[in-house]
Amino acid sequence: IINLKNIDKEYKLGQTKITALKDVSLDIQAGEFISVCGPSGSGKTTLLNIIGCLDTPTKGNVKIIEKDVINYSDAKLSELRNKYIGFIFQSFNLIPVLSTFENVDYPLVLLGMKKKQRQEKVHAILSEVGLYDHKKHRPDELSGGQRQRVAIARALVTNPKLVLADEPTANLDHKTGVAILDLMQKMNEEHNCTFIFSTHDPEVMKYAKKIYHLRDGEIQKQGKRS
Amino acid sequence: IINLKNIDKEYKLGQTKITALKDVSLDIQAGEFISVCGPSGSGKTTLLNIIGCLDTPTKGNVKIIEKDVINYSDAKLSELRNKYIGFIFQSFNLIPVLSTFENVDYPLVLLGMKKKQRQEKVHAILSEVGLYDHKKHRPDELSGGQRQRVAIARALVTNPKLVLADEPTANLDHKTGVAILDLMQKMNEEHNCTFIFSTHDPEVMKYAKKIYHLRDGEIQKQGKRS
Ligand SMILES: Nc1ncnc2c1ncn2[C@@H]1O[C@H](COP(=O)(O)OP(=O)(O)OP(=O)(O)O)[C@@H](O)[C@H]1O
Ligand SMILES: Nc1ncnc2c1ncn2[C@@H]1O[C@H](COP(=O)(O)OP(=O)(O)OP(=O)(O)O)[C@@H](O)[C@H]1O
Ligand SMILES: [Mg+2]
Ligand SMILES: [Mg+2]
Repeated sequence: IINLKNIDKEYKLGQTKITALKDVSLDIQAGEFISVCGPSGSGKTTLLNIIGCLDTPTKGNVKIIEKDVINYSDAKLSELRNKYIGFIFQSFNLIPVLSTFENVDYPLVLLGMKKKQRQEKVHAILSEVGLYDHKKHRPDELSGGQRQRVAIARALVTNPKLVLADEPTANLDHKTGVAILDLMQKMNEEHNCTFIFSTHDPEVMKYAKKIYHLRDGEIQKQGKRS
Repeated sequence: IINLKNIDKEYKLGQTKITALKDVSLDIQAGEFISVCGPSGSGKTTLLNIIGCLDTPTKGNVKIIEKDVINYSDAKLSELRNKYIGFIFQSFNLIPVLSTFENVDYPLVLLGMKKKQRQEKVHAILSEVGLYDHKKHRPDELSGGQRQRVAIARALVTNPKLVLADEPTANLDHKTGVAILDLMQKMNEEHNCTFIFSTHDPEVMKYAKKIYHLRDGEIQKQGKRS
């Protein structure tokens, strides 16, 4: 479902060149549950952004769901993301003027779903993440961990083929984090949804069936949970 | 140095009343190193915001460094914060158009410090948090954990009497997190700087000499590290 071939990603700051990713190749099948870990600045977010077609590599090729996306227009990339991919960003990216309900409803509106069906799905996912009672709160009326869970609900409500999650439990207490991971695992097992998440937490890594270790933009080694 | 008496904090959303803090009383001495923990939504950020005079309680009294701050004007509160308190926010609050250096320099400019002295201090603290080489990067050119460390550097550069840190290591890998906590501990021991930090991480809690447990806005119990 994902094929990255010899990906490089470089940034230029004045005269300085920064290598965020270096010769990364990956092959990920549908239904995998993968963790990416590594020190701060090692390239995790950059990698997730490239897989999610939110950024383009300096070199290399990207295939997502059998499609060569390197030369896709912005409109086609946007359409692919809306149809197939759920994102949980490190910075949540909630829309400040929309309520919890409206933020989670939004991707379903983009898919053209009917109102009543949307409402059922939004209520169900908000209950799963423990935020049904906060459905009218706007993001600035929520705690950090509550905002994180809204972002999680928004990513999962469309039952995407692929979910990319950047440190999805970083701001959650242990119990809430476990509830979220159990939800993700359930979606993986019941719907064959592919999950790739970055994390710093060894407890979270235990859920992954495969672990990629990044360091200075390179995949150092892969681990497999025994 | 901090005295909270029977603090309540309530929000109103339409007809709904939300209790973020309920009858919280605290007495904190100079030089303490305290952790506040609790589930998502339990009131940690609200408590830190009130201690830091960034928010006012619905009821109760707040004394910071012997001053009754309840009736202070915004200008006086701002002056008190600039002089005495360093903040590490859950959302970092970096100024997007300023570089790493300029973000960390800013509180020193507000204190009227001379340029050469400011430069030395900024370079020193950026080296301590491992970001000297990123001093020209703007926040959108940094990873999540790098931004967190800029926020930490900015909070600590003035050698404040009090540092309030809201989940300061949430987005950091273990090694980087330990380096940050060691730096904080050093400031606590050498400069008698008071630290209050919220966290979900049991490893981080181990650094604290006293732990307050919040649940649904109430302090459930205090623990003391043996
Ligand atoms: N501006 C606001 N308006 C309405 N409710 C709010 C507001 N800010 C916070 N709350 C609510 O008050 C409660 C406490 O929020 P607070 O941010 O202090 O929690 P927290 O312990 O920091 O949580 P987290 O671990 O998720 O960061 C939450 O239920 C939250 O929804
Ligand atoms: N827009 C940009 N311009 C310049 N450099 C960037 C940019 N975005 C990221 N970088 C740099 O690329 C490297 C990788 O960044 P990335 O965000 O992928 O790291 P990360 O592994 O997600 O780190 P963290 O754990 O701190 O979130 C970092 O050194 C970062 O400073
Ligand atoms: Mg990142
Ligand atoms: Mg909080």
